[in-house]
Amino acid sequence: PHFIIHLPKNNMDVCFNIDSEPGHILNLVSDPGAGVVVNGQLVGSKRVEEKEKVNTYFGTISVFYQPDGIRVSVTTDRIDLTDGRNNHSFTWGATADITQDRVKVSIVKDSKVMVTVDDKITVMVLLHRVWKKHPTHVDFLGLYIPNNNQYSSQAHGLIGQFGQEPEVRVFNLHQGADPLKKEATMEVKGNKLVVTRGWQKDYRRDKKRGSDVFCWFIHNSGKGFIDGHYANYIVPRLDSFLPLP
Amino acid sequence: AILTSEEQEDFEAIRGDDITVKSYKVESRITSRFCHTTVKSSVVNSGPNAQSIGFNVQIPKRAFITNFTMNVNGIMFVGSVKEKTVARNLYAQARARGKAAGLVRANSQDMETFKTEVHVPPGSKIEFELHYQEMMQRKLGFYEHSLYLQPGRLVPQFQVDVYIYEPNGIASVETPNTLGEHFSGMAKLTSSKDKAHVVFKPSLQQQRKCENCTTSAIDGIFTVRYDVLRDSNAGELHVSDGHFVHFFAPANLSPLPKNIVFVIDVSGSMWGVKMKQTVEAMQTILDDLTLDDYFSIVDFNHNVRCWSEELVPGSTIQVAEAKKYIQNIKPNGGTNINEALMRAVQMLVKASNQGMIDPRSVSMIMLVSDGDPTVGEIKLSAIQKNVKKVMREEFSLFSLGIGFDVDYDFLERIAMENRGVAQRIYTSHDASDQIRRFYSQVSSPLLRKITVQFPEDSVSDVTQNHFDKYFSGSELVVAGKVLPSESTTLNSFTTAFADRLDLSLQTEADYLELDAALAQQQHAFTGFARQMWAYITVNQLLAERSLAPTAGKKRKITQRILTLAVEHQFVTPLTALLVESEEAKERLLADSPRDPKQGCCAGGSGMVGPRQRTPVQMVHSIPLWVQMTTPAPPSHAERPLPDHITIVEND
Repeated sequence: PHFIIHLPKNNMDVCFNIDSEPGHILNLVSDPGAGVVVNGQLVGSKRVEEKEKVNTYFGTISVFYQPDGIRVSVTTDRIDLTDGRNNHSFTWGATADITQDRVKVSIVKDSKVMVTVDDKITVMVLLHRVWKKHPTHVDFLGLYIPNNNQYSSQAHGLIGQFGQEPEVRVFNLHQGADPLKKEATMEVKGNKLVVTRGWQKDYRRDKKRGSDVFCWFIHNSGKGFIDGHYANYIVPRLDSFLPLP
Repeated sequence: AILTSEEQEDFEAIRGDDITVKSYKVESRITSRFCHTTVKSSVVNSGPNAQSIGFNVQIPKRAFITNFTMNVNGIMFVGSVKEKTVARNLYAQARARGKAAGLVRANSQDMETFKTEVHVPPGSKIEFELHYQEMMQRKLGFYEHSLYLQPGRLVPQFQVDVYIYEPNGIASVETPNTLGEHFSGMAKLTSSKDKAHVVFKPSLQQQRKCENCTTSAIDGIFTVRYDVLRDSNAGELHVSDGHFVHFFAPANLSPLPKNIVFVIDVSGSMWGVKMKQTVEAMQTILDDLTLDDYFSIVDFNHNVRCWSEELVPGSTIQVAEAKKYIQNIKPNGGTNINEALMRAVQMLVKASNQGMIDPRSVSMIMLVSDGDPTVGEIKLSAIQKNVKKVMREEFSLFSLGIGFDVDYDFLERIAMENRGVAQRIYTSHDASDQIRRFYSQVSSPLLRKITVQFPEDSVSDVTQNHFDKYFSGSELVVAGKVLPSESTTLNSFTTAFADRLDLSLQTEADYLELDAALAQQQHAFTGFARQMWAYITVNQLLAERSLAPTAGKKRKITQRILTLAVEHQFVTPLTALLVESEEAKERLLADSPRDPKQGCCAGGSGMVGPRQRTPVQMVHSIPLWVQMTTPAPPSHAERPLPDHITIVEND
């Protein structure tokens, strides 16, 4: 999956890809202070030939609200709401609003799910359906998290860590190897990184074509931009918090 | 019926000295859970003398007859539904001429018999055709279509066709072998995504009870069971012919916890099989309880006892204790229903006041009784009032009436009035199964306070759209008329509560899509939505009528039922079917006279008991050569009326 991190104070977008393995669960937001964890499980594209690279996408997005013990699990097939004792399941086939204690789930038929926890943290999951007989593509999910979520100071995770916006400086803009893509140097978290100007897609308004978001691309799975290595964000279960450092 | 040469040979082979049935055909067209069934029979008086030819069809109690036609030696009798008072007058005239006769129904579990006989000269050919309509009711996850087949004789052309068309798709369809081993595997089923066709066409040889037998082995219920695909929990909205039907049957929701008080009649009349089977049923029912459920048992005869004065959790220990208690009950004495129900309500009220009851749980009383009250308050209307007065909005009452000595209508009224349903339990070998089945239907409440709404000015004449509970495996149905609009789609909004969960669901349907699809279907029942709306509305009005507090209100409801039944051609307890020859020179009448135990059901509750209907009576007024015979002896529930009787007819 590709990540686009909007940095409002710096007025820029930074993007990176993380290519892990199908089945791996990536921690996106881990906020023990708020009791919220958002994890995504990867699903692979269909493999046509043995040697061909398998692309990964999010096949499941899980939002767990620990104080109420409620987990919302969004897959490309259905939306499950579990509280340990009960399990309520909904399909993408109908528009629905579900409220359980402090967790609200709004499903828009065949389109998106909004999960709001305690009126403080919201996560939007967008459904991407592909042609069932497509040789390689599979259905997948997109995840959109607003910048104004009220995380606690303990928030972390691949996305959660940017709740506290880092200082970013981009300089040394120059022509890159690809004449269409400029390169620059980015100073962030005490690292100097070579970044490439590119664009990624935001599919919220137009799910077919998307709209371009220009961003500075960080190579090597966001290395230097994210804290540590991406593999540190692989967690065992869909409701796992990131272990404390 | 035109026979093939092979069938003609069969016909000649079985042609006896009396009556020969040339063909017997049953066709059911089920479209979006609404079914139109046609039963056709072609009969010849092949004997040397004039004799009676009968046409008996068992139809489900919840079905409405919509037409009956008869062709006797080329003279066609065509049916039309009329107001009952008109029919009564004709009946009286016919009686005056000594030509009155009746069609009766036998009281079986779910069926009633439409029965007529005509007395005809030798060589006469008669064709009978009966039509009826019913809504499929989903119970325990299936719709079950039952056809009682009893041709009485070997038939060269015997065929049953069941066509199912479900626009959203068929999840499963099967034909369980309920006709017996003899016909195992003979029903042929073909199905696609949204259609299914079941054919049952045994040859003459296959119909024989044994190789050289001249009697037919076909005598039983032919069953087709199916369920539909559901894309979502929001329900399906079908719009057709200016009407809509909304089906709501969410799945994959966790059941709500229950607080349940079992109130069991242990009076002397329960002694023997009834008590044995009630105990058997209770053993299984109690095992179904979980730690999340709370329960107690009240058993009553002239006295009222409680197994536990307070509700207790459904733990293994408590369940075992309760089972032991029930096992040791020895029925005797009178029946004090009022006191027992009061005690059960008090128990729930106390638990509620003590904060023992989870506000999202479902509190219910399950009354099992086999007789009318004989001790304490015996006036049924007073008991009804007393119960209503003490019951809280969040409690509901379910009644099981065992046998025919109980005033089932009363049990149904108190159940309906207190957000529950009633069920008659027939005292047969499977009474405990019947009790268990009923309990299974109501033991998994998934949602509470369900409301289905539509945008303002988009619909009118909407049937019941507020429901107290939704049970797993059932279905809630709301129907109405679609108002003219510039929009091309109709939306529905459903709200409900589940365990710790508030739900709001939305679905939509195109105004024209279904009609276009129906036009492509050869065997669909077009017009299903219009008839289904009327069917539900009439049933709800009949239920409202039985609870109407004043004569004025009852009259108004009666008028609405009459108008609808005549417009949609339903033979209801308030209408009759007039069967006339083409020139209206000769006339027959199919009537449903008043039944003092008449009860009814809410059309859309998804959980209803069988509607008790009355004997269909049929008289003719003119033709000398068509002689209706005296009906079969009435069953226990249909005693002959005394000669001198005071009647208040039609309210």
